[in-house]
Amino acid sequence: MFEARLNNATTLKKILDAIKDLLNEGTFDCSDSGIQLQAMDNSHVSLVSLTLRSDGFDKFRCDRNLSMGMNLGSMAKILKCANNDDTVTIKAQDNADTVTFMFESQNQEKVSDYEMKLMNLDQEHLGIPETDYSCVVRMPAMEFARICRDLAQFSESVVICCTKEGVKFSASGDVGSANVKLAQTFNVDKEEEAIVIEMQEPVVLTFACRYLNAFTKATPLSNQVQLSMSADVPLVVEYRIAELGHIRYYLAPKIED
Amino acid sequence: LKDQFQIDQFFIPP
Repeated sequence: MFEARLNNATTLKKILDAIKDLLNEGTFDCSDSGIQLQAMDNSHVSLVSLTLRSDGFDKFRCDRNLSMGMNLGSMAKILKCANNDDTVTIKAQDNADTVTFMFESQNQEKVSDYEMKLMNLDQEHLGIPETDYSCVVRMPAMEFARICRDLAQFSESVVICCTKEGVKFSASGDVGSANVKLAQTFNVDKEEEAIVIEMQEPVVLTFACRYLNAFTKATPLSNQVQLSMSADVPLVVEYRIAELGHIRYYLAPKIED
Repeated sequence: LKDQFQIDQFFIPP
């Protein structure tokens, strides 16, 4: 028996919004420690890794490890049927070929359940090597989304250059060129407005804008985003989900000329 | 995608 409850459907809706543009389907691996999903996009350029800890749920029960392959488009249709303040419970029997989403209104007067067929996706997890990143940047998630959106107008790719002084995002194309420089902040009132740079070595890396823009669909989940970079390895874009876990996107760099 | 590395080139297959 598997049962996971969140007192508020908003978080689950936001999580799905953050992955459904990149992934058509995904396997949710459930164990007593929580729910994990790891999947590459269709082009195998990026990888999504979602971790939801069992202690972050309002109720969590997982008697046996369970892998549930889900069509994320179908899951999105079902979650659209939940009000934001509904309680959502995900339920499945051991070895079942369906999963049930139950939505309960706050006053308990409306209870709906939606059963969805599971898929056999046969997805195998890739091992992600432990990496000491040369640069780790924490910045407001909204600011990162804004920069990715703005620079995508100028080029298909963005160059991220990180030094001790700051981080610079650049794009150039037929229209011209664009540069956005962010300096590390000191003495900000609110932690979520801070820009913090931890640098061992400066890095310059080039990434495809369309993937960065897809990652920013996670912006509603978190005030801050963390970018981890080293030369010649994938960028990690991490959004923490308060009290529940995190979503990490890994993006392979572009091949330099 | 010829100017683009793929993500599974960097990670360890199962």
